[in-house]
Amino acid sequence: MHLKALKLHGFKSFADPTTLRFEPGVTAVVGPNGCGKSNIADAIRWVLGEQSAKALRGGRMQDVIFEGADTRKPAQLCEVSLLLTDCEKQLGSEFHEIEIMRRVHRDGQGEYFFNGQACRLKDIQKLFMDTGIGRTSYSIMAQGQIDQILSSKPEERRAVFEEAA
Amino acid sequence: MHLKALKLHGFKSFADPTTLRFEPGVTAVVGPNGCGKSNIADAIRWVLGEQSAKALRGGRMQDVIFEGADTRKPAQLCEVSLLLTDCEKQLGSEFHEIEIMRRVHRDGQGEYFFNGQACRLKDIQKLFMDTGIGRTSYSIMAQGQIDQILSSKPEERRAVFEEAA
Amino acid sequence: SQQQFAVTFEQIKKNFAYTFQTLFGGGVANLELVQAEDILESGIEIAAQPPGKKLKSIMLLSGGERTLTAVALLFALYMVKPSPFCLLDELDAPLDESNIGRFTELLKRFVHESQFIIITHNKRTVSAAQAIYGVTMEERGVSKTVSMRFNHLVGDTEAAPQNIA
Amino acid sequence: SQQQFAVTFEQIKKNFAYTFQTLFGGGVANLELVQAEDILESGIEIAAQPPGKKLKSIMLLSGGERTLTAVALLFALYMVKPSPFCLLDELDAPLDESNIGRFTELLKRFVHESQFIIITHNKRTVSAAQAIYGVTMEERGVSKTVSMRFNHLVGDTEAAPQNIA
Ligand SMILES: Nc1ncnc2c1ncn2[C@@H]1O[C@H](COP(=O)(O)OP(=O)(O)OP(=O)(O)O)[C@@H](O)[C@H]1O
Ligand SMILES: Nc1ncnc2c1ncn2[C@@H]1O[C@H](COP(=O)(O)OP(=O)(O)OP(=O)(O)O)[C@@H](O)[C@H]1O
Ligand SMILES: [Mg+2]
Ligand SMILES: [Mg+2]
Repeated sequence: MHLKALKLHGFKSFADPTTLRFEPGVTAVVGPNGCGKSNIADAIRWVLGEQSAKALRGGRMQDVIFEGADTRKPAQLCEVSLLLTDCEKQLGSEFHEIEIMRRVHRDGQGEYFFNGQACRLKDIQKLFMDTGIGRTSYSIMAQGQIDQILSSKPEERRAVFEEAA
Repeated sequence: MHLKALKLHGFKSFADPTTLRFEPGVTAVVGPNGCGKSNIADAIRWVLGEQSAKALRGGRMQDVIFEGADTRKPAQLCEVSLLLTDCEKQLGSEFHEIEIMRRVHRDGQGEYFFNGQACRLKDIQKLFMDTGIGRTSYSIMAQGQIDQILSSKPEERRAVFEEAA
Repeated sequence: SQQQFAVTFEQIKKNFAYTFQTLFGGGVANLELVQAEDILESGIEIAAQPPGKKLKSIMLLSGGERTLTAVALLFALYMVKPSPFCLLDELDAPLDESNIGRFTELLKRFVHESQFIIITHNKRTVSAAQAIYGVTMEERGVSKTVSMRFNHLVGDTEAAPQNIA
Repeated sequence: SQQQFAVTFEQIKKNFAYTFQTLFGGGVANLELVQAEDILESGIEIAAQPPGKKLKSIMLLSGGERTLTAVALLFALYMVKPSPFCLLDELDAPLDESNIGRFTELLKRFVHESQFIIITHNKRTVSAAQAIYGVTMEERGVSKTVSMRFNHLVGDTEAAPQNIA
């Protein structure tokens, strides 16, 4: 299984619909300070079900919606979708490709979708259980937090090892 | 007033007596990972009276004493001294040059010296009060903590502004 | 189950000793269960000693050494259970040039099992990638992405011929 | 006293707006007393908005923008009360090349009042220094210092002719 594409619309600084296509191997993301690189990481964390506004550097969950710029009005909603391919083996799924999508409105109303069908957060979490992509995931290392596992308490480190068992 | 020299002996990875001379202006400190650059910053923070082992990345205060290496035995004590010049105006002192020194033994016994005379921590703290070098000092920015003032609480930020008043 | 966790833990422990030695060119790294008699609840202690040093605790490691140790643990986990993809946000920021080289060397061994998305400002890390995305904010406050490639003659990134992002 | 703090605070506020605009090439930065009626106890709120952006909170700033904002505040304080010396440990790690340039430009205006000791891995920062110390660990685990200079033709550091460190 691997990531095929990430689509953002109205998520943080991505006001316009933006698609990043990925290939297997290493993809580097570059650009000046403040241009939106870490926002891409936040988008992936968010579409996978992140519930903590603080982990997305915001105060409330609506802080992920495009706030506007000198030349733009604020957006009313934001959407992020993740397209994964070769899913049969690792997800035990009948689909070769799956697309998960998350949407939030200004009033805080949130929705999740699995291949176009509305679903719940629990369904997304169940889908990725034991793949290393879920909540306790060691697979998304935020900026400046790479060595966090070294400063956490011994009992907090267990979750990462259990996920690998 | 400015720093003239820093002398370390047995402090962290500085097993042998080492002197760094400083001039006014900018001095850059370079070297590979783990070679001892941040230990120099810790030495300056320590000689100025730092009481928290955690701020020096240790568990106990004795963790600053050279622990040994493949080719060396652990040291029994460590000493750091700071030589300052042009002190009359900023410190209101009769001396043109002052040297403060701090020493700690394996048994945890600590000593402070002012121009060779034993003194107390309070004397050192009083000497540097209101110069911006003391405890709350904004003048020593630890690695990875540069933006700490942005994440601290509003009431914690006051101390830095009061020091400037 | 208890048995499964114990087997996985032992495997990760062996892997960690191996990946640490590969990244540091020697030294010793170890994982211990804090309460070995209670496998299902016990916390996990991390010990790491760069080559030639006698370290009491991982908190005394330097900034670069901590990052390298955390990466060694990540790869040790991936040797047991590779995650489909991994996102690293400026993990190379504290590393010196030679450690970036060691990291990118080891990374090459994991790209067949996992997809890596690496946010970076360092040209050496970028040159190890198969695909590059540039993020720009030509319109202030609004992020756009553009597909790039690495020009090995010049040693820097340039816009890819036809912009599909 | 209350009066003195109020005067100093207003001055730092003006300075912060100036240093922020210099480092970001525009934008707006502001300091507010949380409880304006209680000057002696009130906390201090920081607001910062890079040019062209509409930011709700400083927590949404990027890694590099946070560092640059913290540096702007440091220099704003130094404009009121320069500290005799200042030690910065790898503050340039999150910055891109052009922001390192803006930082070293602004730094030049403060070197007459304060002495700066800057730990760095970045050649651009090193080239702005008047003196350079290299820290090495030829004997593993034991730090030594060596005086260096910057060879502007080669664009890198080299050992200084006679080693006085
Ligand atoms: N809801 C939002 N609406 C509009 N813009 C936002 C929103 N949330 C964050 N931003 C913008 O995103 C920018 C930060 O982007 P990001 O953290 O991705 O930068 P970066 O490319 O990672 O930079 P660095 O190299 O400094 O880490 C901020 O300057 C902020 O203006
Ligand atoms: N008490 C001690 N005795 C001996 N060595 C020590 C002691 N305390 C720390 N060290 C050593 O100092 C090293 C860390 O040094 P320091 O943090 O100064 O590195 P650095 O040059 O700042 O590296 P980086 O560029 O990665 O930040 C550790 O590897 C550790 O071995
Ligand atoms: Mg970032
Ligand atoms: Mg360091």
